[in-house]
Amino acid sequence: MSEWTLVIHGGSGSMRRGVLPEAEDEGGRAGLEAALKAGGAALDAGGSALDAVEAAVRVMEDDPHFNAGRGAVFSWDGANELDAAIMDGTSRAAGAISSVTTTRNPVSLARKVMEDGRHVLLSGAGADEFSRDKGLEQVEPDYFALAERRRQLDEIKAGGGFDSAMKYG
Amino acid sequence: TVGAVAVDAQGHVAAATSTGGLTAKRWGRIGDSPLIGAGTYADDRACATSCTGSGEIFIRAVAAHEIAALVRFGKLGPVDAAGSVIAEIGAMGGKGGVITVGPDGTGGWAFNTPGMYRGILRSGEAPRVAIYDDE
Repeated sequence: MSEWTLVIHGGSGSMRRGVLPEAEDEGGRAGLEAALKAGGAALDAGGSALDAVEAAVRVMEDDPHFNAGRGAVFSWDGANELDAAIMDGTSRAAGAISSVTTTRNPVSLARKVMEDGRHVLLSGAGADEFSRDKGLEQVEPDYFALAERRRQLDEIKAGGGFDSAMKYG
Repeated sequence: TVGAVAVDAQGHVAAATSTGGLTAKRWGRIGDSPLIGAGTYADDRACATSCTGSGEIFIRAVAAHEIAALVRFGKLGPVDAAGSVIAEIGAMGGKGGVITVGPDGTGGWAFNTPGMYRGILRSGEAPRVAIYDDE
């Protein structure tokens, strides 16, 4: 069997044993395992490191336990504005997007930017337009709008508006 | 924020990061995740890194590229380099973590918060996931 390694993260913060609700603990671990499985399958099939990191991140973007994709936190104005980047160590080709609102998997949009090769970082409405032109899966903005994240926004705004304790990503 | 780094059977590395950013962010605020070199960086000559945490400080520390530079020029292993940069970020008042992997398969994480959702899988081995800093 050929050698490969995959490492993932789902965000760092104030999670403490016994304080993080058990359901969140179990859900987070299950999400991590699903992401490792997806990325590992790509590598096992002889796929590139690039394929593997995209596959793993896509799984976590679809998982509401993590602050990315469908699970993203809210901005002050009550929107979900998503950022992502990807980089290939072979050529140091890179792609990144910021403040997109309608692409289901932002990491795949970042990869499209990298593969297009003309730019490295696209943002906002222009990045949303690029995503549509490249035929990526589109969703309505409220696909990302989860009640728990809205509650967190309300809590943070009530407390002065800045999550200095990194309580919510 | 979520991220992944990998080295494949050919010894090539890659990194990816994705995030919703900061709760209650204003004015079009963008953190380190989409900034190549700050939150995401990959270079076969060094390592691949994805970051999560106080974006403003990871940007000012150019964290992901700094780890690659420490590997390339400082001859540190990726995880030692990551620890060094997280210590520097802590000294700058920042909190967060990184994951990293080198072309030879050495890899892991460093973080200075009570927890980080993290996992590692190597060919032929069982996956390992963790959340708290004492795991």
